[in-house]
Amino acid sequence: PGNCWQLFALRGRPHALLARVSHFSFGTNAKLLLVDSEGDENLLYDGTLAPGYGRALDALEGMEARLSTLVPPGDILVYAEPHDPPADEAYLRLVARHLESGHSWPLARVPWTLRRLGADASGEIVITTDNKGQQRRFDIWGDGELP
Amino acid sequence: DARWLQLRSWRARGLIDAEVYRRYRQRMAQ
Repeated sequence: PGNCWQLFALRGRPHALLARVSHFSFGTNAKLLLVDSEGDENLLYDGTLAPGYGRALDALEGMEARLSTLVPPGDILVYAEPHDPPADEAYLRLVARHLESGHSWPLARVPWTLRRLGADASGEIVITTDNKGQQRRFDIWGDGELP
Repeated sequence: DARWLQLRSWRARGLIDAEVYRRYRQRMAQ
C-alpha cells in the first residue's frame, strides 16, 4: 500500500519509491519507503505533520506533483521529505540517495510550493519548479543553490 | 557509462571530494 512516486530498476529488479500517508486526529504520519519486487521495504523517512500539512501533502499528490526524480544516468534518486518541526516553519527537504550504496545526503530546504522535481542531462543539477513555474537549480552533491 | 557510474559511486560514498570528482569528470569528457 502507498502512493507510488517513482519506479526504477536496481540490479535488474523493479523498485518503487512509495509514500504512505496516514491521517489521525492529532496529525498525519508520512512515511517514504523503497520497496523491491519481493515486497521488501526499506524505510527512508518517517515523520509527523500537523493536520494542515497532512492535507497539503494530500493536495500535492492530488495535483500529481512530482516530488521525486531519478538523476541521469539513473544512479541517484532525489526526493522531497515533508518536515514539520514543532518550533519552526514546515518545509520540504530535498534528499539525494545513491541507489547502489544507499548513501544519502541533504540537498536543500524548499517551500511547500514545490510542484516538480527534475534533473538536467549532465546528472549534476537538480531543478525544482514551484507553483508559479519558477525554477531553481541545486548542485547534486549538496553544494547548495546554483545561479 | 561504467566509468562514470564508478566515479559517481565514489563521490556519493564520500571516497573522493568535489575537486577530484570534477577533475576526473573533465578528463572523461575530453
